[in-house]
Amino acid sequence: DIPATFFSSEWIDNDNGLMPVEVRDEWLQDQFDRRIVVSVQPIYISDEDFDPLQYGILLYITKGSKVFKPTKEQLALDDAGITNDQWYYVALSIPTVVVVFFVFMYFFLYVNGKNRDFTDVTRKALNKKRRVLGKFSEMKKFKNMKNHKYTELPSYKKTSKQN
Amino acid sequence: ARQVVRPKEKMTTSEEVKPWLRTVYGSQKELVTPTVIAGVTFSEKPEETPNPLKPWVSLEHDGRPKTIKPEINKGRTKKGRPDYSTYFKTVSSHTYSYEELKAHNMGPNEVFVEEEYIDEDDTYVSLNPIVRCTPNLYFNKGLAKDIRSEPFCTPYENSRWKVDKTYFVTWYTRFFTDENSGKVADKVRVHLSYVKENPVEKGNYKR
Repeated sequence: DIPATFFSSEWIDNDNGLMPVEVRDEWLQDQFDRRIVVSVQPIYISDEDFDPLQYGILLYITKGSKVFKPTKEQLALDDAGITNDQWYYVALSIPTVVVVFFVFMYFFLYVNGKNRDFTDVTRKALNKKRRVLGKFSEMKKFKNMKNHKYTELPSYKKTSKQN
Repeated sequence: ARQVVRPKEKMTTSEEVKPWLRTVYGSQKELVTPTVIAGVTFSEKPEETPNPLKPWVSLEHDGRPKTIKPEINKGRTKKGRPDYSTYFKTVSSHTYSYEELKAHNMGPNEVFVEEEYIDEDDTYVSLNPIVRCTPNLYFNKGLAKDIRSEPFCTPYENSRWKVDKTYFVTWYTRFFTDENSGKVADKVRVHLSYVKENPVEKGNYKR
């Protein structure tokens, strides 16, 4: 009944004033660490009147540091031939599939080499290159362009002094 | 190439915790079953000859148990068992009149109030090997470290509890005294609740 409370012990004797708590993984709710408050409720205070934050102690629960190093047990299992190498097969299968695909592709193209006919495609491409552009004045883009007709450039008259 | 690792055989001990019999409150027979929690044996059978240098269990700041071995240095015992002073004793006042005492330095109308400390019933308390929480073991908490940690002695504020490990929460039992009846609560329960973390504090811990 106390809000946000995820663990409540049984009513225990208040003789020694201590209680062991073993931290469980599910308390973390898939997080690395969580901030919690520890509180003690005496029997004369009802759940409704009890405030965990009044005298509570704030602390963290955490997964702790993990060292990714094979343990002695893991090494012993490896030596016995009991391994968990599924990831290894997955990692190998992807490049294998790609290599097989390219080998198949090579042979397919090799076998069907004589039956291929791309002449229509190549002809079309070559015809595009040989296209005749036509007259400049008839081009749509430059049709309305006012271009002066060629006239003879003015000749320079030499003065007598220049001679 | 890697050498074959042969896991060592686990050493087992023949020393098992067995139930034992004791007599409480004069004639009442009782079977006591020892329990081991986080390496600490509770309700252990006391030794035939009391050993003053018998190790006792203290607690780290986060609540992990640690064994303390008392030493004798220059005739003095160091790291000895904790002395709880009068924290767990009950005060009883006796009022004596002049007629009762007839003290020569007492006036005829004077009364003398004597305080007597009565030891608690240690029938079950004596089975606990871990240091008990008393107000002199409180710590200071809060940002300015100016708030007493009552009623807790462990864990300290901002301790980090790791998954699968056992920690002891300790509190001063007499803190929970009912104001109406004046009696110490005989039953308590411990709650663990989630707290919304301050965004400033979040992720500051160096992993």
